[in-house]
Amino acid sequence: FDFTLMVAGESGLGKSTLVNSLFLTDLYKDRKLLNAEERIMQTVEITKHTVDIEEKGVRLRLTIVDTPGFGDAVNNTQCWRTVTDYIDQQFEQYFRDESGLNRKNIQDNCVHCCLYFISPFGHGLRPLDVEFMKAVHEKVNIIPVLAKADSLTPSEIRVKKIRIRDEMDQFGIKIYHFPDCDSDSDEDFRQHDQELRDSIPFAVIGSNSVVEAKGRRVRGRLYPWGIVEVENPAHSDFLMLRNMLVRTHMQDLKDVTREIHYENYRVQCIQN
Amino acid sequence: FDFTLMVAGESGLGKSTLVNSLFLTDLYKDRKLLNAEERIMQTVEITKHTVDIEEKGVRLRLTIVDTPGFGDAVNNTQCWRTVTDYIDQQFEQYFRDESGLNRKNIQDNCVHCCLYFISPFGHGLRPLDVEFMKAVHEKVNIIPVLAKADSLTPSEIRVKKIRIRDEMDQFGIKIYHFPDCDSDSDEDFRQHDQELRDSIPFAVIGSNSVVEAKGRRVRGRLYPWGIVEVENPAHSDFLMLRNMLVRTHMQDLKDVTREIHYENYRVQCIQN
Ligand SMILES: Nc1nc2c(ncn2[C@@H]2O[C@H](COP(=O)(O)OP(=O)(O)O)[C@@H](O)[C@H]2O)c(=O)[nH]1
Ligand SMILES: Nc1nc2c(ncn2[C@@H]2O[C@H](COP(=O)(O)OP(=O)(O)O)[C@@H](O)[C@H]2O)c(=O)[nH]1
Repeated sequence: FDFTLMVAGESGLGKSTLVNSLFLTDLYKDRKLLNAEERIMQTVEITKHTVDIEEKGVRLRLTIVDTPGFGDAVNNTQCWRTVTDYIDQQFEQYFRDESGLNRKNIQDNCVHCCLYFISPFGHGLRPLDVEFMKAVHEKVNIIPVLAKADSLTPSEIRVKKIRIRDEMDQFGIKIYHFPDCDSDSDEDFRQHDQELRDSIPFAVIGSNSVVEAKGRRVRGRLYPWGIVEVENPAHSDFLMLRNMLVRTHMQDLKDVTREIHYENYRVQCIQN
Repeated sequence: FDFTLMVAGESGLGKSTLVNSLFLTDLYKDRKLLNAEERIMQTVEITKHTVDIEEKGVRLRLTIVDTPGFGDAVNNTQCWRTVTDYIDQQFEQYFRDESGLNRKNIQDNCVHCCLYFISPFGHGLRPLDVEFMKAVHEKVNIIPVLAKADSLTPSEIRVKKIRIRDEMDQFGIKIYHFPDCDSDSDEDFRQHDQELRDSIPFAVIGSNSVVEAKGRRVRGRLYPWGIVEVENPAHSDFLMLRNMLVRTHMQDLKDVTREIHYENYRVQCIQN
């Protein structure tokens, strides 16, 4: 079972930490942090890491696509081009394989989901956020997350989520749409589904270290005023996001990528 | 007694909150937050607010210069121009007044200090930080601050401060230099002075609300995992920055502005 997850957003928003927290990996151990000189010359790149994980008995080959350098320069005009080109290249690869002779072992490298990291500090969506999401929302399932949510109080999180959802509507940004409940779903399922929709953008916290809280060892961040626990539902939406990605919606994310985003690409290819 | 303080940095880094916390004012109450549409069209502006405060019996007329829109666009090339032009215009005004007939009531609108807000999320200085500080360090006393420091653990603050000081040296950025201790200063004074130098960039936290902590009412931020207290020296350098600005170094900041930055400007004017 294969799944490709892209993480995008300015550097320093905790992308690599969240990926390691979600999948209990250490993908970025040999990442070289740039010095200030290199940061100035940096352009947007695409990096890929693949890892095998096991979740409730199911073996999963997970590919993480990262976009170092995105949004970090003084002039970020069209910096999203590198990302949209990468997504299209995977579609093209798949299109060629599908039209070829041997269709048995087609490798699916399409990007099934893009976690887009929104800074908790903006007064809403920044111009760069809007440009990026508009550039990719027809090509990939976007799931927006509110990064480093431990820098926001609960009431600030509530206000920011509503403002960001309103602004996404205002700009016509189409994010991943959770499949509607069947007419026969029970009350619990409907309620959980509504909770997911109201949590967008998911307020996430990540940590690479384990701290001691009330006698238990938890993954978290240790401040002089208290301990933030990554997996505590009162502190963030981390568990909700993880369950959604790995347990309940992974297959649907793949289906939508194939049946909608890839088909749109194929149709455009044939028409041109 | 007049003093002009400029605050600069990306929007959302807590500039207005810190100014209100430092001087117990409500300067920005009629600030209109832009909607997303307006944010896209926004250019860098200069706003000024003046307020009278009293500190230990000394009346002080404080002017706060803010730079809304700085660094918020997709393309921020030369966005610091608006700021450098403003600083030069004040020097020019002073130069004209000084060369005029009536020199008795010259109004000094020069910018005596620029608090530059560095995002706590970068992996060090961002290209925009470097460009801005290099553009203004010959014209104004820069005091760099590490914004929203409650999103960093104590060890992350230590590492970031050292990295930022190293990078400022690497790029030859000249920030405000604390006057050296006299040869006859006592040990306490020398120790405090060294502590100030080692605290750059000051890790600051601001808050507009008062919360209840251990039975006392304090200015702070209320999180599910604990309360951050603005004036608690174990939580941030807020008090150190406030004492430096208002009590110990205000006169020196004015002197350096007049004797060094303004004189440099005057010499350049005469030579051209
Ligand atoms: N406050 C806070 N800091 C975090 C969080 N996740 C990561 N960090 C810190 O942010 C820094 C940069 O994170 P990193 O994952 O490298 O960001 P990336 O550049 O987006 O991949 C590290 O020092 C982390 O310790 C979080 O959820 N909250
Ligand atoms: N975590 C954190 N949030 C802060 C701090 N200071 C202000 N804020 C919040 O950040 C938001 C924006 O602050 P504001 O002062 O308007 O930023 P400005 O645009 O730079 O003037 C507000 O919602 C504040 O509550 C701080 O020190 N830490």
